[in-house]
Amino acid sequence: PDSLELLREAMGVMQHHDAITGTEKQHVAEDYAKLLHDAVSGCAESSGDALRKIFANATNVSSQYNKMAVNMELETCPGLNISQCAYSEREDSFVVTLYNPLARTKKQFVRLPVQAGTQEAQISYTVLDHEGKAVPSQLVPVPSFVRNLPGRTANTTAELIFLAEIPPVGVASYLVNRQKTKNSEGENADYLYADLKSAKYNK
Amino acid sequence: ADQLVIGTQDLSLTLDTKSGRVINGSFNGTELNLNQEFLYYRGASGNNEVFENRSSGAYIFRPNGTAHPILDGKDSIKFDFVAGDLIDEVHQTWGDFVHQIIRVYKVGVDYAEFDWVVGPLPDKKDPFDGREIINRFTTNLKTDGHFATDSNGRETLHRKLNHRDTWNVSIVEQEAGNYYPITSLLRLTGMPENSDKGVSLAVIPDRAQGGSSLADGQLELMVHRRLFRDDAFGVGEALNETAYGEGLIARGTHYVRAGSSEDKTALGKERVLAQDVLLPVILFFSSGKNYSKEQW
Repeated sequence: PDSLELLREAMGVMQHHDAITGTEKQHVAEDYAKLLHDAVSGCAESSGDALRKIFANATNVSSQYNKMAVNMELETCPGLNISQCAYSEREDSFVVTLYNPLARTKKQFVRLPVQAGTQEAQISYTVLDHEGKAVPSQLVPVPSFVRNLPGRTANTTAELIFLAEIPPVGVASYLVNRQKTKNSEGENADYLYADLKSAKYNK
Repeated sequence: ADQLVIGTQDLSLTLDTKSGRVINGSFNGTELNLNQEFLYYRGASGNNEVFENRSSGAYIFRPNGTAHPILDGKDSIKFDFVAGDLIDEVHQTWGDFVHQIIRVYKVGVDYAEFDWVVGPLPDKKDPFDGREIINRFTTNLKTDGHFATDSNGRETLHRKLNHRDTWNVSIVEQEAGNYYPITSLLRLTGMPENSDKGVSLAVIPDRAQGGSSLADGQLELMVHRRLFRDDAFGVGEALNETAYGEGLIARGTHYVRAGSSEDKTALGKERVLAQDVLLPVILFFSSGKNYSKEQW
């Protein structure tokens, strides 16, 4: 309740006419950014808590999952708009849980900042949906004008893209696995050379 | 090749490979002569003592002349092309401070994405008193000055160039006097030349922006601005935001749909897309190391 109240208060402040129009003074704009950041971060934590409770008490999963869910991290990545996410960058295997706030099924392309391989050390990715089925995915390079954005600290040079389907006001989870060598048996595995000069594509 | 086509039979964009620019769009069987370009307005500078001498600033939009292309017509855009089973992308560089990723997904969606990265805009050494960057889409549709905007994300309002419904208006500043707030939708409908089949074009921004249709078949939205004078409306500062020692960089997306004007579901689909943009899916990350494929 405290974090929700903090976000409510921050959004109330943001209804001020100078906040909406961007006619506030510079130091006020920076204070607005700080207010919103603190409030959204707090709500992200609360949202994770709520999801953990839902997963820990879900009845259509194994009891082992219920127990694991109690300690599930459920972190957010606020830097996704500059292709930055410490989790997808460092973990060889991670779960993306998507929450759909709309009251209808939503299909949305998910873009995850990931490591690209090199010709010598190839990397491939597989994405599994909640039924364990492989989901088609594609790697695209992150252009230099995004990689070099000031303030971006990520070392990722590619984005992994797949189409997710999430139920109304619901969640869907996808398991992403990274293989350090080319996986010839991988279902829908994709790989990308970091050295784009050697990349080839078909018509 | 002279042209590069990205996408599928259902949804594609054609780029001219010499200039690197979009020249055509095909949306579910509707062909559209479509050009996309970044331009800038120059800021006005004055002593703010009288109306006619007001500077451009945080409150005031009164461009000094018509928009200028970011790149002259003879300059080509540098671009890279990425293709795959799910998505085709073109990564463009429009000079020093405008970049763009154009995306056409091959499954699941019926719009193209124009993901713009603008900034840092030139600083005070710039010869012009600030710049205001716009993204402009130009078609060959005859629209007679008519276009439509949303009203704070709710109803769609009809607009007409240099016109007000309830009085005989005389527009002194052509651009500013025809700009409207675009919260979630800017669209137009018209007939292409030599055709009797109407076409609608809609642009959905990912944030509220100012925009208009200043010429037949044209839509524009303002994406970024940097100005160096106070406009004497109370803030007492120039709109000169910086980060990491440079002018601010802004990144956002325009979602573009088009189709036959006979399609009565178009406005509904645009509204659904606007909702998807406003309330996107939220991502949470957890470790997967405890899951084998079987356990998963």
